[in-house]
Amino acid sequence: MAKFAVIGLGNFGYTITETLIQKGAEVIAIDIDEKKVEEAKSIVTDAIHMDCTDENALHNAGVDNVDAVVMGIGGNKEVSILTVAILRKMGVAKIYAKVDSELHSRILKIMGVKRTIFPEQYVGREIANLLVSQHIFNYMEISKDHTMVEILVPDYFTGKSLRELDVRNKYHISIIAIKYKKATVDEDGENIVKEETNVLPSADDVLQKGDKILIVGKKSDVNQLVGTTQ
Amino acid sequence: MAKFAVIGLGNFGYTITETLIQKGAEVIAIDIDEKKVEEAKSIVTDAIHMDCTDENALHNAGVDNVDAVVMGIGGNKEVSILTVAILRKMGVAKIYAKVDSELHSRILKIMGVKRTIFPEQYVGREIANLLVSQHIFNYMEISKDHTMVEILVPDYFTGKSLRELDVRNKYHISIIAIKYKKATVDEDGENIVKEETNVLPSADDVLQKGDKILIVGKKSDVNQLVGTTQ
Ligand SMILES: Nc1ncnc2c1ncn2[C@@H]1O[C@H](COP(=O)(O)OP(=O)(O)OP(=O)(O)O)[C@@H](O)[C@H]1O
Ligand SMILES: Nc1ncnc2c1ncn2[C@@H]1O[C@H](COP(=O)(O)OP(=O)(O)OP(=O)(O)O)[C@@H](O)[C@H]1O
Repeated sequence: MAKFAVIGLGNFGYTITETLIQKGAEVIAIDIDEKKVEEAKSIVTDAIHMDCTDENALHNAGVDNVDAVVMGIGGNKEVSILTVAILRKMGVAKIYAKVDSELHSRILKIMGVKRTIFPEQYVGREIANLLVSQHIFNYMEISKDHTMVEILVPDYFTGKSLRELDVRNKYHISIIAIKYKKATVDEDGENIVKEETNVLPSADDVLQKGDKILIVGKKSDVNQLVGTTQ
Repeated sequence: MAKFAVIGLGNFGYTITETLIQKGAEVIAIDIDEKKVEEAKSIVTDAIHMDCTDENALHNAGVDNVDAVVMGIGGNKEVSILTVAILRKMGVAKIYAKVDSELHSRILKIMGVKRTIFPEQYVGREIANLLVSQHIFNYMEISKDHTMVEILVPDYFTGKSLRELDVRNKYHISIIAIKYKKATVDEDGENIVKEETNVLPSADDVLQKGDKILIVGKKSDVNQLVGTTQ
């Protein structure tokens, strides 16, 4: 049974705790703020009120016996850095830490943190990418040169099957999923339109106006295709 | 030429500004903190020192003439809500706003904000998903029932071609990309190993130990496959 310690129950730490619990993991939730600890008690059995820079308290909480520790203290660099130093001294191998600047990230990485997380920067970049390409509904970096984007089916694709479109050869991208609207009836007998996702598109599937497609490819190839649909 | 106004240059607002500029858009960057405005001047021509709850100042800054406004003030709900109310009164149609709670998000949505963004929650969920499945390197929700995950090639897939594996029929998922290591030489003539991504995998591609694959499918199908690889 996977066991984690989450230190700092701000928005990030609380979400991590809540999601880990939903996925069946055990969590020790720690915060210096009694109110946050009380809030956590509704979802976690082990919610501990303590100062995470107190090495004895960390040891008593069993933080050196978990699979990984998540640091959710972005706003207070000194506390974050000191706590990571203590955790590393205690032999904690896997630490994931929220940071709020590149410098904070570099310091923690040098100290052996496995992964630093900068939510505002990560999401800021994603949103900016969506903004400049109004037809992009979703955007994700697959590697530094490749992306996945979700776009409305361009006009010149509508009514054509994937076989006819032959996007791999023509545009060097692949269509990995099609989102389409399905007229259906809800639990009250009302006619509603529901969005369905087909993640195993076949060569004979035909793209309709209003559908969305998820495409994957090199950034330059994806930008070329998306650029022409604006 | 796409034109945006970014109000609030915290980590999120600054990243949005920086990324939009990199993508060739025009940006009006606004903040009440002179230091933040000075910092922004190094990347934006239009960096304005003002209080965003001042309707005249917003009008003089040309905020009612942009394609969309991005609110980067998560921490101060009252300022965020008041400013959105003013922007809507000025006729601004497209507003994207950072929020720091579900309640904040619901309020802004009712007021007509096109999209609310809660970075700590969005990233917190992604990281928690990565944590419980140690073999997951990347995770993204494609729709409420479908995900894309990046995993190490499971042992029982190694040495087999995509045609042999027939994952669509056997596991109801599709392999949309393969990340593999390539021995190469860097600019100093040093032998290095570089990670390459193949986003157009063909049926004859063979998966090697140590490769990573990006798979797409219904959450239940993906979890079933990933669950068995732990
Ligand atoms: N020394 C400490 N020991 C334990 N918890 C602490 C300590 N210092 C701060 N915290 C807690 O860490 C939590 C997160 O801190 P803070 O709000 O500074 O980070 P944040 O990165 O801005 O959070 P968010 O995830 O909401 O963006 C708070 O609940 C705070 O009480
Ligand atoms: N009335 C205002 N007018 C203009 N700018 C403001 C106003 N109030 C706050 N700001 C600016 O908004 C920016 C972001 O505010 P704040 O730090 O509260 O938000 P945040 O959501 O925590 O930011 P981050 O993106 O760093 O997480 C700050 O630079 C601040 O100076």
